[in-house]
Amino acid sequence: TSSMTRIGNEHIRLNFDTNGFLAAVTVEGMTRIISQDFLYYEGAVGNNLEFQNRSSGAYIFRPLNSTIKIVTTKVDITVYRGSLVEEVHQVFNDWISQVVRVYRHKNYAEFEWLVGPIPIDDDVGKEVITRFETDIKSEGIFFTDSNGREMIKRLRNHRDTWNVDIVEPEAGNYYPITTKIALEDNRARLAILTDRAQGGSSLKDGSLELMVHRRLLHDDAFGVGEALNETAYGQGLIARGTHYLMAGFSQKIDSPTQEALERFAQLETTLPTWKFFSKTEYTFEDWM
Amino acid sequence: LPHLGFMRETMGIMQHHDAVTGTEKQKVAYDYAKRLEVAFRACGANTRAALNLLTTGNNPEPVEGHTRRPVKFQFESCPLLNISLCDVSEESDQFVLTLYNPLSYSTAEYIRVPVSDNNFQILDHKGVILETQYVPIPANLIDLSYRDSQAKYEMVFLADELPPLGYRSYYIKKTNEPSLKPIPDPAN
Repeated sequence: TSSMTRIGNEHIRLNFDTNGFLAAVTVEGMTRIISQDFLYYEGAVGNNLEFQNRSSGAYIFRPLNSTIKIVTTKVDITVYRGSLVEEVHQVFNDWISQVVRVYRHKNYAEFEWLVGPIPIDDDVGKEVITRFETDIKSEGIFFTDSNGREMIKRLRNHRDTWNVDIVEPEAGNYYPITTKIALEDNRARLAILTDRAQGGSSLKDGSLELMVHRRLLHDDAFGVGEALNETAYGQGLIARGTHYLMAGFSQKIDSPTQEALERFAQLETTLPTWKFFSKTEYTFEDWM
Repeated sequence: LPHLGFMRETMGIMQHHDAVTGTEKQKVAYDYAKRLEVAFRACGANTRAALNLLTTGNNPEPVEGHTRRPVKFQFESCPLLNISLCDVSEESDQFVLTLYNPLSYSTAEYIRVPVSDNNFQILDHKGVILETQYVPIPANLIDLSYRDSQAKYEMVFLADELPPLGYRSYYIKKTNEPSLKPIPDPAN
């Protein structure tokens, strides 16, 4: 609609709705519904004497229940456009903000998130996630990387080598993500590249989520003997990081080609240039 | 060698499963961070020496046509660039940015440099003035009381044709002509 905010380039365009959330992504002229939001799980407070009833902590992710908390229903956004990059600055609440940007000629979008300090004045530990939701019919299948190398196929509520009864639907479907998580159907593919190792999952068809920050108030009794409640300067830690969104839509998606593009982007984002700064009093000519 | 040795020892310690997964005690985490910081600073001497050899050669004589001898630069890393903070770029009127491409193929990368003003000019090694854009650093980051920085903007430019396993340097200087300040789009 005319009230939407758009940023992008010739490869990828992002549309934001009137509430400031990502609403749709256009790639090569085709548009699909893709939303993004920050949410959090409340950490379980268990009885550490019972092996299967421990608190959420440094070793294990165990949400209190399946109810996920939303952080806001309206995002304040500011848009900056220029010849090299277009950016949407989003403020979700006092402790979550994000910059979404698309550089000229690049075929992916960046989501640079800033999360923390996670408030604990309600004495509740929190585990914050970012979630991308699409209409891709992934039928429970998603892909996670193997330490940046091959992609491993995952099927929700399933293990390849034994019959599993998943009693913790979130934690039981979380997998380690080092650089990439992806899902697809026969017409579309969505991949999120990370800048660090994170936990991730696809808890619903078409949905991808990644855990970005955690602050917990109880030890999980697996050995460390401390709650995962990191502080600095008397406050909870603030984490800043980046996700890279790559999408491919077509009548019949050429998945290997899209994956090849993802591989190049992955190399460039995980192995960026090393930057060295030097003060100088020389003129340009002398320096040259 | 002692510098590299300290980094080797640190990387050895970092292979403990508690360091990999973050299940170490908090005070151990502080110690890991301190060791990494010391190791990075120590190896900074090695990278400086290597980059000075690469960029100026080992020739103590003046280069033909120039009266000055090749200069040795202090190639400083800015470990807080991840929070848009760098003392050299924030406080200097002119500085050199050297980019080393660790990939085995030529690449292009958009570079973001935190700066306190919006009147810088970037020249590449041929003297060509590069296109730049300034974007404001997000208010939530600027408002952090313990992030000691004068930077208000990030200066964005495209570093193109970075050679594989090689470097390019850019000369960045303040000018008297301010660029357009980044102005947000009107709402909706």
